This record gives sequence, structure tokens and C-alpha cells, in this order.
Amino acid sequence: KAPQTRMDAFFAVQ
Amino acid sequence: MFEARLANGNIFKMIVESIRELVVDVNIDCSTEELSIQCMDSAHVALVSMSLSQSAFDHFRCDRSLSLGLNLPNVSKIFKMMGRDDTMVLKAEDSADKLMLMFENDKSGTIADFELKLMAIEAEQLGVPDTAYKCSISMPSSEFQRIVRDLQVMGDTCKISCTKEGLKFSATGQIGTGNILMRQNVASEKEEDHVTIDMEEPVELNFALRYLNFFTKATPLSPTVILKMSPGLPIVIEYPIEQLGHVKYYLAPKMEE
Repeated sequence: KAPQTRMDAFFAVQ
Repeated sequence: MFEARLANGNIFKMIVESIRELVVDVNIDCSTEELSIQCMDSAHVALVSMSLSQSAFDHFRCDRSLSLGLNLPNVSKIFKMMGRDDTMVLKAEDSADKLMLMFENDKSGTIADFELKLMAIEAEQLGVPDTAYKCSISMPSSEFQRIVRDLQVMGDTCKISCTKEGLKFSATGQIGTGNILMRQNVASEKEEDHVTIDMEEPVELNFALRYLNFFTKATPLSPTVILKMSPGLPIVIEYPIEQLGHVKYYLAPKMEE
């Protein structure tokens, strides 16, 4: 099963 | 001072309904241009971005940018008391420690007013770049809602693939596999029934169906939904609100290691 990624892996925290 | 009057208050109620299953506490940011929200669910898997332009309002005054920190379950309880044809008025002082909500109905002559305590909410903001996506699909929002609801019986994960053939939703589980293919379709006279697929290169990504179903709570806001995908990036699921704004959901894909 493919694991779930998180938003902060794609977009930088401001 | 912040003051906004929305003749069709129901739009705001639908916006609250579209995010309340994802987030509990949320900041509504008020500026001279718009009301906006950016927030993530507690697992940081999905991000919601909402914008409603000041031009959507009959009256809009915002002297100074402020954030209204709201508890959505409480806001939702108040909106249950709003009638379908009510006008909504929002008011807050610059200190932003409470929000006044008014629901007015000229026909019945009723005015309901509420004062809601606001909270200081610390929330991480993400910089979401304006990217060109490899696939962009526009389809009826009710169709998208039906597909992701129906596929839940097959499994937890939905593979969304966009190819020359069309847009395919697939789910696999213990009982087997289900595939639903949407082909481009611009035959109908009504533009909102069209399915348009704009593909630069094929994309295939996996997503949690549970979240896709949360997003379809925005269906009453728009007859069409726009899906945007690029390899290895979160999908964008956008519900335009007439020409006045949008609710956009970003969902992180499930990735093979």
C-alpha cells in the first residue's frame, strides 16, 4: 500500500 | 471596522458547510479586496483555500486587514438558523474579539442577530505557487460527487488517471476493482453538463477516497468542478463560486516509495 504524503512535503511553510 | 452585507447569505452558509468536516477552528481573513481562508486538516493531508471577492457583497467595508478566528461547529449551529433567502450581515471591530452576524428577511420581516466570541488561532500557512498543471478537467460537480461516493464501496484509495482515453477513477479492494471512465463530452447545450479534458501529458495519482468525499460537500456551491493534476503534486479540486470566488481543495497524493 502506498503511504499518504503530507501537504508540507510539497508546499513551503510561510 | 469590518462590515459586509451579502444579499444571498446562503452562499456563505454553503462555504461553511464545505469546510466544516475538514477543519474545526479556522481564521477568516478580511482585507479590502476579499474574504479568504487557508487552512489544513489536522493530519495536514489536505489544504483548503477559499476566496470571496468584495464584489460578491452589496456592501463591503474593511478599514484594516483582520483575522476572524472561528470555531466552525459553533458557526454551523448559528447558520442552521438562517433562512434560505436571508441576507447576511457580518460586523467586527478592529480588535476582532467578537463577530456580529445578522440574518435579515424582508419578506417575513425578521431580523436575527448573534454575537459570536472569536478566538486567536495559530495556524501554519503554506505558500501555494500558481503552477501550470499537466492535466485540467472540468466536469459536472454532481457527477464527481456520485463517482467518489460510489467508489467507496470498492476501496479506500482512488486512482485518478488522465490519458487520451479520458479521465479514469479506479478503486480496488477485497471484493474486486471498479473503474469509472469519463470521456470528453461537449455535446450538451448546457455548458455545465460538459466534460472537457485538457491534457499536456498523461498523469496518474492515488488519493484517499475519504478526503475526496469531504470535498464534495462544496457541490451545492457550483455546477462544475475543475480538477488539476501534475505528476507527483497534490491534486487541485476547484469549485468556482460564479465569478466571485472559489473553494479550492488540495490533496496530497499517496506515493510509492
